[in-house]
Amino acid sequence: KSSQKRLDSYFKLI
Amino acid sequence: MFECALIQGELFRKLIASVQDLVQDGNFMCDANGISLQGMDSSHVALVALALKKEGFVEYRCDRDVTLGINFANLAKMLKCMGAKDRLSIRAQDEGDSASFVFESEDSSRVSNFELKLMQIDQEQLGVPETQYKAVIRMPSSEFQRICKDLSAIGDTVSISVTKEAVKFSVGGDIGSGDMSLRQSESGDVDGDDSEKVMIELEEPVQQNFALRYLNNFTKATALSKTVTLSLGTDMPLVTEYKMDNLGSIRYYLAPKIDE
Repeated sequence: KSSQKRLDSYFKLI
Repeated sequence: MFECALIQGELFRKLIASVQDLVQDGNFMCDANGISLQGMDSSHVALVALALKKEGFVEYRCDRDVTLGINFANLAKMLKCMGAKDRLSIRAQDEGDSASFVFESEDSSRVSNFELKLMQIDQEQLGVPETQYKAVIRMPSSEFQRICKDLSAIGDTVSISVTKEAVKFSVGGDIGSGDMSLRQSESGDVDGDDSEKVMIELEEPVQQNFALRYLNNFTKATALSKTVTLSLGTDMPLVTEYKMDNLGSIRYYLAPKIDE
């Protein structure tokens, strides 16, 4: 089973 | 005052078609160097970044930075009225609440004027750092579109694995599994049209899983460029980039799916 990551784990909000 | 003009208005229509299914509204940030736009889908899984350079416009003037808050579906309704070979001009006052779009046929026999109401959009922006990717693949954009479309009939997640010889797209689902491998083109084919080649730059082999429905969304930009560049890193979002000659590029970022 693979879970979908979110971009917030990689890029920070500016 | 902000104004710009494109000889090929069609390009702009294709640009809006490339983003409007991923993000509903967006802020076109216009400054002296060009126009940029960043938007994320509601689940924060995918992001589109548009960067248009002033050099790509036949006319470009931006006295002060202007932000144009636009609903893309509404803009698309107006752009639909543009002729395939029309010239497009966009104008906006610095503090205006609307932007004007003018379409002019090649022989100026038909001129259309549209005024689009602007929106106040508070949009979360993500800082996307410049990244050194472990693997970069350049391939024909139509080939990538076809692979994503065809494999999504078999499974909803594609595994992309890259070695220095080839890039392999694999899927699995209820009916079974499949994979499609593209070998790196021989560098010897000097005659072959470069845009038809598969080029792989590899620092080290990479394998990542991605949801195909987002990739199929990104391939709406296929009409903008003959080639597409895929950049992968270990546990990094995939970057799918379509470069448009001297007008700039459209980049899509997609967070990976991680095996539990």
